[in-house]
Amino acid sequence: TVGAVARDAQGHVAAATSTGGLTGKRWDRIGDSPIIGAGTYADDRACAVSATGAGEYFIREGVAHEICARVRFTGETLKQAADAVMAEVKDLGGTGGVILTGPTGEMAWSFNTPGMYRAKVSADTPRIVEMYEEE
Amino acid sequence: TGWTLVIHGGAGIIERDRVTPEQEVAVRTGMNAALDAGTAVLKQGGSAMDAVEAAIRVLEDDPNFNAGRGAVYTWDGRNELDASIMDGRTRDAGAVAGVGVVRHPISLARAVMEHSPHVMLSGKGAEEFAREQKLEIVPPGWFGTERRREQLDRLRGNDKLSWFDIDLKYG
Repeated sequence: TVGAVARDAQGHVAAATSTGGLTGKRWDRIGDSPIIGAGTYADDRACAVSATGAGEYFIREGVAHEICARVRFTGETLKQAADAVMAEVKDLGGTGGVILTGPTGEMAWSFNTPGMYRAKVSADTPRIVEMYEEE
Repeated sequence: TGWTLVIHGGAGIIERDRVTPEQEVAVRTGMNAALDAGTAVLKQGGSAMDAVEAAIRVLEDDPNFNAGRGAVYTWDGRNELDASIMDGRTRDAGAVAGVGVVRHPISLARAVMEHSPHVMLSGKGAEEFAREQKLEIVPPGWFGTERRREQLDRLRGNDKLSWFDIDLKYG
C-alpha cells in the first residue's frame, strides 16, 4: 500500500491511498484503503490520514476518521491521536501504520510493525526518508 | 505555515537483515521520486489534492511498492487495485475497489469524486467509468512482476502460511 497526505500553502489538507491489497486475496476481498474513514480521511478542521496495514482491523476501528475526530474534539496533537488509535488497533490484534499532516503544519506517523516505508518534507524542514523502526 | 508532504510505501516486516542493499536503494529512490513529484506541486502553490495525486502516481508506477505496477496477486493470479482520495477543504471523497486495467487507480478515485455523484465505484463498473473519463487503460499484465508472482506461489504452495505471513505483506 502507498499513501500521501499534504497541506498546501492555502492551509488545506488532502489524503490519498492506493494498494494492491493482500497477497492471495479471494472472494473480491476489499481492505481499508478505499474505505473513507478507515484507510483514508481528510478534514481541514483536524488532519489528513493515510493508513497501511491489516485492513480488516483498520475498518473495524475506523482508524483514519477516529484519529481526525480525536484531534478535532480533544485537542490532541496528531502524534498523540495516532499513537492512541494505533494502540487500540494493536489491542484488537491488528498491525500497520499511518501518516498524518494537519492544517497547522504538523506532520506525524505512527506504526506498530517492525518497519514502515515513510518520508516527509515541508517548506521549512528537510526531507526525511526512513524504512526501519529504529531509524 | 507553509506546505507539508508525508508519504508511506507500506508497513510490515521491514528489517535490515530481510532487505537487500539493492532493495533498500530502490525503495529509497522511489520514495524520493514521490516526494519530488508532490513537492514540485506544492512549491508552485499547487493544491494539496494535486500534490497527493502526483506523489501516488509515481509510487503506482514503481514496481517496488504494492500499488499499481508491482501490486500483489490475488489467489486467482490477477491484480485487483483499490484507491481513495479525500479533500479536507470540502470533505469530498472518491474511491475505487477491485479495478484491474486502470494504470493510475488514484486518478480514477479522483475522477469518481469530481465527475460522478458517488463516493465509491467497484470492479467492471469502475473500469467502464474510467474509459468514459478517458483515463489511461493498460493490459492486466502491466501490473505483474516476477517477485509478486513468487510470493503468490509461496503462499499457494505452503498451507502453513496464512495471508498475513507473506513478508512485506502490506507493501
